Amino acid sequence: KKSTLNPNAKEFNPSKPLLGVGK
Amino acid sequence: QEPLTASMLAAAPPQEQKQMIGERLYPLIHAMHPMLAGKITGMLLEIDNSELLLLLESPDSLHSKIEEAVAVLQAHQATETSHK
Repeated sequence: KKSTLNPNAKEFNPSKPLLGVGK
Repeated sequence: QEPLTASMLAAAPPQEQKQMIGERLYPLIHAMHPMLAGKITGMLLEIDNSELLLLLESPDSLHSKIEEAVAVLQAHQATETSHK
């Protein structure tokens, strides 16, 4: 079956930085 | 972070509803695919909110949906590359 997901969807930008990332 | 409920969502304007769901989805997706997290989250946010709430409650369903998004994205990128 064909996926309904759209590869051209707009990227989501989180408003808050992730906790615990980059350490 | 408190869990997202349908009633919390219903109280927010539509655009904010997607942002609220995205804020929950993004860290989960980032844990699996750090490089593609923003894109995958954006793709999944096009799904109906009611289904997105179910995905947030079901890690197995979420994981398979994330893998589906990655497969769609990779197939799309392969097509793009072959056209250049």
